[in-house]
Amino acid sequence: HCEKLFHNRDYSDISSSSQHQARPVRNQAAAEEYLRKYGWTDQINWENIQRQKTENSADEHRAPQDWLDRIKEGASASKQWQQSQAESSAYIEALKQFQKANGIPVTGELNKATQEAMNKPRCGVPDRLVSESTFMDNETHDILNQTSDFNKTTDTNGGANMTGTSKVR
Amino acid sequence: KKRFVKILLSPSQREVPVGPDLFNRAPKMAFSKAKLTWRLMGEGYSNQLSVEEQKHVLRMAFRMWSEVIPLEFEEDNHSPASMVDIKLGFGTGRHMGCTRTFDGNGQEFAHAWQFGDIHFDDDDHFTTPNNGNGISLLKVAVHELGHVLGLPHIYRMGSVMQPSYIPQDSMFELDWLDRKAIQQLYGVCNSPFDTVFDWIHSEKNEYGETIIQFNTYFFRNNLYWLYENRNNRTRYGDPIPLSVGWQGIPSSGIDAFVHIWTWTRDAIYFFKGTQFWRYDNENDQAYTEDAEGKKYPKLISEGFPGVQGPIDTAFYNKRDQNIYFFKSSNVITFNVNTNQINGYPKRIIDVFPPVVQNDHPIENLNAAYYSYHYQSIFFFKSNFFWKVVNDWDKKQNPLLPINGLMPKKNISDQWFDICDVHYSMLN
Repeated sequence: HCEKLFHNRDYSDISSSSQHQARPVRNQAAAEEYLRKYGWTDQINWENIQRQKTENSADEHRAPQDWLDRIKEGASASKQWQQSQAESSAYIEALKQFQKANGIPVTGELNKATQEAMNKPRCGVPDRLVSESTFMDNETHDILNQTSDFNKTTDTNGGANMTGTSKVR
Repeated sequence: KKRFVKILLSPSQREVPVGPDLFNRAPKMAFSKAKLTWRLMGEGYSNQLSVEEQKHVLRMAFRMWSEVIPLEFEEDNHSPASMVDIKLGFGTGRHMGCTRTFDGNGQEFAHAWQFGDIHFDDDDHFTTPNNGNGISLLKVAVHELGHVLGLPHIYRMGSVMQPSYIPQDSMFELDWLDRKAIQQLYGVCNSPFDTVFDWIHSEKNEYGETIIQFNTYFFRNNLYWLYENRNNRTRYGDPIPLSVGWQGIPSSGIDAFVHIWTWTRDAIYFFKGTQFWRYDNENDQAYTEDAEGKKYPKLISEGFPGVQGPIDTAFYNKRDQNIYFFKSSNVITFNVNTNQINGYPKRIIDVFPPVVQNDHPIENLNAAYYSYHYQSIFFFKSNFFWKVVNDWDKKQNPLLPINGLMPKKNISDQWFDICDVHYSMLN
């Protein structure tokens, strides 16, 4: 075995096997984290994240810090159960909204179709943002999500416009 | 700090084709400058593509937005990084001091900050356009730029702002609704044109039959656009420099285009200053000498006795076989059969009276254009146009004056998204 001492200047010879693989969403905990991360559970203040000095942990499955603090403070079992129920319903509601937005049957269950949608390559910007001046607010967002008719002029008789609808520049 | 301002969109401030209800919402944020700089950071080059390929694709992504809004982008590799408006880079895991860690191959492929920077996850397999396998860097870049400019995710089929990546067989483009979305923030492109015309040419179809076709062109300064009337937009990839598409005529500032088309004559002329050129359709370039031995360019006064250049604009009216030359507040008609002007010059306002009082360009027209698509004549001045009353208008309303000018409208309300791009992005 002879290890290469020098690599190509553009690192093109470094094999992809060294790439870190993203953890797919396969269970409820991962789905919850996905929904939280992309703003389906609570809207995210994206600009605040940009300004943060400390990084959120790369461990996606660690419970939120405030939840652990409440455990340490010895919250009562019934209080914990109520909170768990609230979070569960929030999760289901978020999941339903996600399913609806993605054209998946709205079941509130993490089924195969939902997992597939969550595991698609996607942009890291959250889907739901706080309704400040950051980006557009969600109401404008909803208007943009509607399809709308527009008046397309039709060709008159006499010379046809030779240009087609090709998308090739 | 990024240079942006909170703006209240209102009809008096921006020409934005939106309903009044949207103006009552929270103020929208947008860059306030007309030109933004960008840079692909040296420490953020991708390991997958050559630097040239990366820059080429990013340049194309910036250009695609520039083609639909009055905003230009210029690559800046010299200024201090803090002065660059948009910085882009590729990274993996914890990258470039970013607060958001990439997750490796799969799922998240990029993110962007409004009015800020764009990061691409180099653990994901990015490809150049027309390279089928992998994630199109162009599509991702256009999407992330949309965020930088102020757009959120949009759950609409066909939108470039959908959060999930959707592979496509052919090149993608910004569709009508995506254009409207970004124009809600930045307004529409609205600048005067030098000349507008339909270029008639004949071709043979598959059966050997000659068919007559037309293309609509808009000229401004040194650029031109082919306008697709059916699609309410310009041809993808336009504008193009005049010198590339129209060889032999001046490379900027064309005053007029005239196509004399009779049973016995078929000649195309371009005018600039005191001169004019004849265009050779067969060879797609200007004549230096035509079949009749006439050399070009010629003085307007020689080719059209009685007409002194420079002119503002002109058009050929096939109904009366006159060329209408416009200069200041006057119009001169030149008959192509007699080669003479007759009883002119006259005031434009007398020959083409206003339908609505005081709604008239009066003088210094930018362009006069007969549209085969609309079967109407239009006068252009500044950002507005006036339609000349035609037979159909008269049938609808017999009280309209012959050759009257209908009330003015915004050019951008009828011909959409004819936008300049930065010269560095021209092919």
